Amino acid sequence: NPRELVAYSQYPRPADSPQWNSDKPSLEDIKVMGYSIRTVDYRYTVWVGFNPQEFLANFSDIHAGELYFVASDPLQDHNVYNDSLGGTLPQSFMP
Amino acid sequence: TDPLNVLLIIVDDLRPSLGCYGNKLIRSPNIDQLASRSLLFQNAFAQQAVCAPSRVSFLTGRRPDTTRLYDFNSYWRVHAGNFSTIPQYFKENGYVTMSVGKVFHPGISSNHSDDSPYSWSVPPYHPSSEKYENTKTCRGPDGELHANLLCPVDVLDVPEGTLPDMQSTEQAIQLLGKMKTLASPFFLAVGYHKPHIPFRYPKEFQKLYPLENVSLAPDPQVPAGLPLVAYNPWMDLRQREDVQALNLSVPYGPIPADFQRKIRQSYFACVSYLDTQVGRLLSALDDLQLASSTIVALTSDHGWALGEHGEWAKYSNFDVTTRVPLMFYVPGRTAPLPVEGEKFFPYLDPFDSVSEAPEPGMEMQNGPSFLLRDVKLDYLVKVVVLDRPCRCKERLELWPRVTVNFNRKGRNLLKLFEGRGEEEEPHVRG
Repeated sequence: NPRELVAYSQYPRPADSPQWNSDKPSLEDIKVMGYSIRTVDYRYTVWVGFNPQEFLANFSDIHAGELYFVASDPLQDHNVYNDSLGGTLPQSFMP
Repeated sequence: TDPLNVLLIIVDDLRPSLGCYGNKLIRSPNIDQLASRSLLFQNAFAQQAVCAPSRVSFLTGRRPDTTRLYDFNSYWRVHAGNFSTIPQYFKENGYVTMSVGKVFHPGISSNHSDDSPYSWSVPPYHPSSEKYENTKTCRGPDGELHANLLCPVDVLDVPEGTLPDMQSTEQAIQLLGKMKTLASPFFLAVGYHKPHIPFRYPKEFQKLYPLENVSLAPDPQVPAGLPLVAYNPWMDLRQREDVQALNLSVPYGPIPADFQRKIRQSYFACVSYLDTQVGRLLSALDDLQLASSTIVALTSDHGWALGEHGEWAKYSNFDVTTRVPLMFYVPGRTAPLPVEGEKFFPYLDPFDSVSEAPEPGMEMQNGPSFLLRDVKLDYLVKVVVLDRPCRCKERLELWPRVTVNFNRKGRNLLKLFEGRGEEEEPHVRG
């Protein structure tokens, strides 16, 4: 079952672009959370709105996305997330 | 039939740039030797690539969204839930639990006490020389002392004439000696500080990595298609005096190529220095004849970008910052039991002539290696206390996977350590 072969990670950000506290935002400053899933084939990340009072991520509020395929791009330098939005990628890769 | 002891080694900011993970440049003979007697996981990942959330996550077995710790400013027991920790679980099951060095991240996130007394039987130990880590102890070309990023030192020349990880090793060895005489099993967690910045290490280790042998990252540019939100500006690096002197532009840099090489050189030197400390610790375990009765686990809180994607820090979701080394030595399972009188973990000097890193004892390429690293640390509990009854309601909630294994008397996990296919027991993966 592929869903059992997934590793998750996440990282918070205070804003959509780099600023002085992007590395280590305090809880109250967190506005965006990047959630990643990894499989043997790819890493998929969505950066979504985050409410630090409620500790809630809003997956309808997507700020950005990343998608890298292990076989063709092991160093994760070629983000093909936008390609995936055009429906050119198999549906099975989508969340 | 006696309970096994546990030695958990936690390294700070160590990516799997090690001989046992196929890196030909790095001299890490002692960790490689441990790997050769261990189950080695090729694809283990941290939950969040920053110290406090990652450590609380893997020590409680819960995600940051559950511990509600994404920064450094809260203590999960009062902020999110009174979640037990792995050492606490051992303590409650009759183990003497001890913490040396940086196990929990210090400060509010561990209640200014390293979660003591919940997690630890005795007050955690911190090396006295820790306080000099960020002070001006690096001799610059001007002859003055600076708070630099690159900080190879003459150990005799630094305050107290020692470094934190050296002190932690000595303390851990002393504790092992004491535990040898006690009847109770022990859980000893040793947290090493390097290769975390600043790269403050005995200067002789620099010679292992001549600059002409040190390459740049294969992809030192910020990728064109990287969303702005995904990039981190590695502000902590910029605060060091020698980096400030480079007058880098914020937030993207870049760092001049020759300085990039020096950063990588010092990171690698710190890894080899760290390896010698692990080697001394494991050699002592051997000398005390504890190698046949002690599980050894080694991992890191997260990785570190060495210039990949134009980044020089953790603080991201890239694989280079989230992937961690992870290995378990289980006596008699991942390697044959040591023969009496034979050195099982002899100290190996990284300055000795280079040889190929030995093959891992057992290796997990796919399958469960893509599960969260936290699950792997549950293995410790599964292997060691698997026959103990689970009576506590809170514990049932905390360790659902363990509860399953209590009922099954851990046979699934033991199969894994015995090298039998876990596909026979697919529920193990869940």
